[in-house]
Amino acid sequence: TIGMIAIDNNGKTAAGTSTNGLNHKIPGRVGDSPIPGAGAYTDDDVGAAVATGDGDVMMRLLPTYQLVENMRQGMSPEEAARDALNRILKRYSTFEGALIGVNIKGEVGAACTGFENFSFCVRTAKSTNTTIHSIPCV
Amino acid sequence: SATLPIVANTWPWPQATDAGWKALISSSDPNTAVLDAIQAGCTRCEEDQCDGTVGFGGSPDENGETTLDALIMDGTTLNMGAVGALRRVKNAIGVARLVLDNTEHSMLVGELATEFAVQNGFKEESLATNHSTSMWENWKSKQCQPNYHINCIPDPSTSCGPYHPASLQSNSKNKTGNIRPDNHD
Repeated sequence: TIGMIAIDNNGKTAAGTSTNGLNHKIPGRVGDSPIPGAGAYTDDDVGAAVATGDGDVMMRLLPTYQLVENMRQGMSPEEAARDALNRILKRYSTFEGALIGVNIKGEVGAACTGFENFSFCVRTAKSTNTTIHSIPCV
Repeated sequence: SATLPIVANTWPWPQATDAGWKALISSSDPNTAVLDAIQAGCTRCEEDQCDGTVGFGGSPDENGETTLDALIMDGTTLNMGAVGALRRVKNAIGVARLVLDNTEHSMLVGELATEFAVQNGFKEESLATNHSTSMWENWKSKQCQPNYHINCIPDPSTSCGPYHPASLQSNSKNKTGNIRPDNHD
């Protein structure tokens, strides 16, 4: 899955996803990707979030909605991502997935679990190229 | 903020970021620029079949068919468009954008989403490739392992279907832990 966030100079936000889902899924299965609050969520008042991983779990706990609401309560994007991830791990200890959040100041944070590392891409007005970031997962 | 505008995406797919960035800064309509960025970035990954987890020719289901899911959401209006289990149309995020821009609904699914897309000018074509067909045939040759069935007979951990419900106590199992960077939502 690709999960994507865009914020313009005026603080207008959008988020989205695209995926072909899991290998060998039962026909008809849909994961988190097309569900708002699961695969992606955004609100111009706060910022945006996207997720990747086990969609059958993420669609039950709405981590991108939680991440955005965490930022609304004052958390940094990284704190918000970790908290949203921990809420999943409390119920599903073997969950595998990752979250990215961006607030309307353009600050980026991410958290992941189940993978060794998680990489994501960022392009801002400060750089002339896209930067690939990699974080270790819990 | 000095860091705005910004485009970010999951996984090391900078070509998608670049496509989104280009759309964002070159859009002629400031009201749709961020949506254009999302659509352009996701479309790029669909065309590139990023890691086999986006777009056509990846993640065949138990019948060997690739289906696509996509979402696009506007943070100003909280309006959205989405498709689930879209069949035989490659540009899933494009159809999701169509749902956003040209309907009052939020999500269309399956065969009827395909019908909507085709009526609106999208090309209908197989999403299978030699690679996805090979993946499916290899899976079948390994007794359909792994799969996502539980509590059924014959034992899904050793056999292909068709399956029928069994006692919940007799055949339960934990989640397979099958999610990897090359297999994820």
